[in-house]
Amino acid sequence: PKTHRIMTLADHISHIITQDFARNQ
Amino acid sequence: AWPVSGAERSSQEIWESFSQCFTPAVKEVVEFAKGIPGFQELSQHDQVMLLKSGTFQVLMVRFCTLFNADERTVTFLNGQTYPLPTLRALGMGSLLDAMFDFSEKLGSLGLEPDEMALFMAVVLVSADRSGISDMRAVEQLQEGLSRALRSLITCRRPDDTSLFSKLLLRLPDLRTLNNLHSDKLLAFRID
Repeated sequence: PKTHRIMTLADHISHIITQDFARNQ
Repeated sequence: AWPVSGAERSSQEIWESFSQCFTPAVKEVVEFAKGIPGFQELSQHDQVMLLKSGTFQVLMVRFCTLFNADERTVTFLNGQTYPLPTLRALGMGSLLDAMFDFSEKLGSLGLEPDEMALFMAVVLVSADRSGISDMRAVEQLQEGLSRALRSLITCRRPDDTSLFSKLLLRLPDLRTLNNLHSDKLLAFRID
């Protein structure tokens, strides 16, 4: 069965930014 | 030019399509920020904090061009166009109404692409300061970018003395949009 990850727009934005800066360290 | 879609797709699929559009858009804001003169001179901590508090607002400015106020349609970044009633059914009505209103106001100012880019830079560095460690550096960056925006607009439209202040009036609108809507939920399918 398909499951979904639900998160707020703000959390999604924070997650992508943190990931980007961690990757570029 | 894209066919208006939505009828044959379930609201869940539209919701996922809407959510997935955000990921590349956020990444583009991060790259945009790194290109702002002086932004990377801020500490990494302060760069992350500004991005976390300002990205949604930059996206609101960027998404303005996706809103067709005349036809009341929204075109996602993947090219699909949806009529407002279809999206309203997803429960995004209040955010969309606010974005239509904001995009009409900003659109009426008739900014050139480079002016819009400089405005987005000002929006980002004017974002909420909570968590910022070097306040002075961020304020200096904001002052410099605002001065650049003012001189660019003034030199292009010497007789329109109100445009710059009309632009600055959009900043509180953006902060309200952010406070009202950044807690909206997104859904990502995990197969």
